[in-house]
Amino acid sequence: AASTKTFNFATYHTLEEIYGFMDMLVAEHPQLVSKLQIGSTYEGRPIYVLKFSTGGNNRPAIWIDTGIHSREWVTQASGVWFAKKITQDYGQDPALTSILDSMDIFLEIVTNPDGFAFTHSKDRLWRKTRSITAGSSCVGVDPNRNWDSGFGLPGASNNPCSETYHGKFAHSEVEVKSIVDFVKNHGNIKAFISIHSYSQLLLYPYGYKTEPAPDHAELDELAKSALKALSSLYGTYYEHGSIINAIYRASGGTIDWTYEQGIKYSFTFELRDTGLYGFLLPASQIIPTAQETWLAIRTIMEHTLNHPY
Amino acid sequence: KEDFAGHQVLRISVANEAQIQKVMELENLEHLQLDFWRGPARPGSPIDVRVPFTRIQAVKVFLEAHGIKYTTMIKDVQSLLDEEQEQMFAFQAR
Repeated sequence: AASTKTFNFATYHTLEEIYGFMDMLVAEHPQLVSKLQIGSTYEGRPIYVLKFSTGGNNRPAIWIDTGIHSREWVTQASGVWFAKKITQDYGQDPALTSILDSMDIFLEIVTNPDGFAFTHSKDRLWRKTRSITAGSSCVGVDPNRNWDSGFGLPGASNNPCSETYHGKFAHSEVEVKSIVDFVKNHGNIKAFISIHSYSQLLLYPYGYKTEPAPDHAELDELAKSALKALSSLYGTYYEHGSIINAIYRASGGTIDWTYEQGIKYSFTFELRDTGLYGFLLPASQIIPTAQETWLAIRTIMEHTLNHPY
Repeated sequence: KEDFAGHQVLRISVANEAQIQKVMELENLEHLQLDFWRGPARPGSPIDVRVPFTRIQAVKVFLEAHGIKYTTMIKDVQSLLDEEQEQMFAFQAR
């Protein structure tokens, strides 16, 4: 594409095309968007985060990531659409404008670049990282079981051949460690939204224990209003709840770690669909999925802005 | 590139904990190479699993033998992937 205006958001793209899109977006909006490299993957690919900022220094921030499980293609595609939407709506949409006038937004579109490249080159249904585990012929660690929060407890596997293998130690995966270091160095992130697919769920901590999160009531209320906004567009039905109650026990998960870092508004989305296509959601559903999800994300961002802590 | 011709995705509906345990037994049989798209959670919550072509018969017999209901969510994974690739190439060509 010659510019983001001619970029086709209604089809899936390769890693190179998405990285090219990011560079175009930065070039088109240098006052608003910048690209940070927060690390390099196991196979040496750069890990990029887009920063949307209207100034200030180390402002309170909102983090959004997509694609941590590489086969969940509708999430990276939605991330691309979110990036363009932010540049289109700043100055137009009063809610987003007030958010960006006081806060920064960090968006990591391809959170597992090695896995994503592998889904295009060898195995479309690859989920994990591509790190080699000494002593095993199986490859990769589940990056959503590798965080230092209930790490290694029930809700993950210690078998390197399992899709939910937690890795040899917490933050063993550089794709995870890069985010950990970024979050710790930044120190002022107030909301953390990690986007997966599928099964249409909005989840909050905890996944590794049944004890409710101290902010459970507020998170549940916020999830409800976010989903009200989401379903207002196409009527898409989501369920919500804590990870362990809404689906199953999962240890070493992203948002359990971010919540335990003090980031109160920690959520995971599981986007479309509920089970006609699963991970193979037709590209025709990318834009509607991104549009409805954006309404929920914006609700969470507004709440974060209006409830400083 | 991995070929998924004939692979199916089954949607399993478990009625009770005993049936979940049975499905977990399947999950632990590595030679079946099952890929759980939605893992076993609780009675009433669907379990989606991709089954390689060569294992489909055995898995269906196992489920039926234990009275575990299932439907076929995706009849042939590769055909959906082919469509996806065609759509991507068509765009790139344009």
